[in-house]
Amino acid sequence: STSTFDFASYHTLDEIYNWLDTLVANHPGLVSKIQIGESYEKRPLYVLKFSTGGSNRPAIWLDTGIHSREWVTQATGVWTANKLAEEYGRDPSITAILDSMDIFFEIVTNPDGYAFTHSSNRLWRKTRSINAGSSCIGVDPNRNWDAGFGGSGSSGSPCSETYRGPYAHSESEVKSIVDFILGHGNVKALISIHSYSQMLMFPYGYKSEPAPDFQELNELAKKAVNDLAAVYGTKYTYGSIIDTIYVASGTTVDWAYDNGVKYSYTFELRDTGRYGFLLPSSQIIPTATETWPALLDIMLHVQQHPY
Amino acid sequence: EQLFVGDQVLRITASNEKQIALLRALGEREDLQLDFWRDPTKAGHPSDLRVPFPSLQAVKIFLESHGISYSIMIKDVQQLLDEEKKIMLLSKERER
Repeated sequence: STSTFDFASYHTLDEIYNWLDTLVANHPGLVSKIQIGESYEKRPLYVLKFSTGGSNRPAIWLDTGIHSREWVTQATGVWTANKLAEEYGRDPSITAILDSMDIFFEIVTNPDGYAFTHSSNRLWRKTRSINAGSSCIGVDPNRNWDAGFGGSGSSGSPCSETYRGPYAHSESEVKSIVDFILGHGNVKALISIHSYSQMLMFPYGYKSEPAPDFQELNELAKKAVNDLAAVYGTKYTYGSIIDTIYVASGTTVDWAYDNGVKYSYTFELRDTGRYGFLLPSSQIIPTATETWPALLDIMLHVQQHPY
Repeated sequence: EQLFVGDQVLRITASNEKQIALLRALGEREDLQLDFWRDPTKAGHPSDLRVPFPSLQAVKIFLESHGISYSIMIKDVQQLLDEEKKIMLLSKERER
């Protein structure tokens, strides 16, 4: 059962995939597991579906681990998925959300990269696809989306950590999500969780023009980061990607927003300034715990503001 | 398994756009095998750069010669990784 799973520790891909089945078994009426595709090395891409019934309900998409070396995100994903399942029927907010919406949660969005961080190179970030004509492997899956694809906020060099790939959606890990969200047709929010540097960002990254919903997205981000800071004092900055960090082309949230998913956010989880993404496992639960109220703010806002 | 013995992560704070450009150019040098964990974005904002041990001296000389301030955020990356692995093993035993 999940009681033997140590949420305060990092786990291998197999351990996380086994745990998904345990969560489903522990919450049969609420949680199911679907496969949306395969990675480059043919690993299954699993998504947890949280649903209390109805068909094609408005939905929220969550993902962690698109950059494989950011282990605290997959670990936060596991903790958060468990919390979602445990709190349904107890927490009024979660109950309200799941009584009217579905949540789809991909915890290991880049399984090839994640397996590689355990077997060969702990600092691996990209996918593991082979780049024709180059000895360098992998594409940055957060530069491969068809939103400002190929812009200056990504690299055309296969050896770069921000290599955009040969064409938009070239990576099966990305294309599988694209096909799922477009096929579902009723996804109202997308939250992609990265680490690190304590930021909550929304579109755009590939252009400086403010998003049409800038005001609302900014206000909601402000509330979310305030509620996050209230837990342990972790300070986040927030704003559009281009204002908060820099120009970034071909990102998940820009693609989602351009495809009608109004509430699209990227979290950059904590590092309190010492470890980067080599965050000690002792910080997994504090990180997940402080992120929870911010996620709740966004999901509740989405549920209360149907569009 | 790739090891990172002696690699360091430098926290670098550029003080103007010129220094940002210098950092970006440094990052493009494939011979140095540098890895920005946090990209240089704006003056005054920290960027974090993993420097393989063989490139450490060259990078520090470069930064100092251009007056770019930095501190050592991680003194030895491999040490952190070894610690992480040890804790994971302990946790596995506990779970079992």
